[in-house]
Amino acid sequence: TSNQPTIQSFFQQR
Amino acid sequence: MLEARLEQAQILKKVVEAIKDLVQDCNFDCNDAGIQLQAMDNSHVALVSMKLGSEGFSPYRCDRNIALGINLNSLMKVLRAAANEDLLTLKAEDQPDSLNLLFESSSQDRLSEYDIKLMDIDQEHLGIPDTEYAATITLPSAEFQRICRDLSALSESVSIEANKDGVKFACSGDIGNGSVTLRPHTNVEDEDKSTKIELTEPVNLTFSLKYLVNFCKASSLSATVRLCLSNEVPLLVEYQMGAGYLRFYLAPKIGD
Repeated sequence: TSNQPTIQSFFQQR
Repeated sequence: MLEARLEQAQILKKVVEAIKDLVQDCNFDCNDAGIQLQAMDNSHVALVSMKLGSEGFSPYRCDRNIALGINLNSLMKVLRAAANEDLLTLKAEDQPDSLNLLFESSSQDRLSEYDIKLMDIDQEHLGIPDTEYAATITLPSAEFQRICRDLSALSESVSIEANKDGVKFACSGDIGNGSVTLRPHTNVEDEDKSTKIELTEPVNLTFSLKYLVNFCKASSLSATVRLCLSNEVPLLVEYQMGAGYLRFYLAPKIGD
């Protein structure tokens, strides 16, 4: 099994 | 006010058709540069980014920034009433309650007009950093769609491994495993059928196939698709349109 991080953990909120 | 006329309704139809299963409600942000959209899917794993530049419209007029909050299912219901070749004009006031859509068929002297209600959407905007990707792969969009569809029958995840020899899509599931390897290839008769790999360093990342299959609904927008990868950053899947693009970003899966 692998983890699925969110896109927000890569792209910062503006 | 906004007034924007597209030569062919099918451009907007295909964009909405491609993203409506990923995103339900979103803002179409209009300004003098054109119409843009950015939205995450419900699970916040994928991000859609769309731009239709003002040069893709004739005429295009937008005096001030307008956010059109739209339910994509509602928009699709209206867009289905447009023929692919119809002229499509979008109109909205500066602080609009509704978006007006006009479809014109020059061959049939037919004019249809619809208004759809707008909604207030409080949307989070993410900053997408400029990235020099380690690997950029350009391939026929139908080929990418086929690979995602075939591998999704076996597994939930696919690893994409690019090196100087080619790009390998591989998966393993309960019934077994599978892989498709593409090598760089030039089709001299039809450039769009070529596979190009630009590489600065090898990459190997794992992604959820469910999302990739969803992104491939945009295949009718462009004969080719561009995959941009760097280790440990989201994958970029890009479909070019005449005066803009439809981009999907997908967070990689991590660890075992």
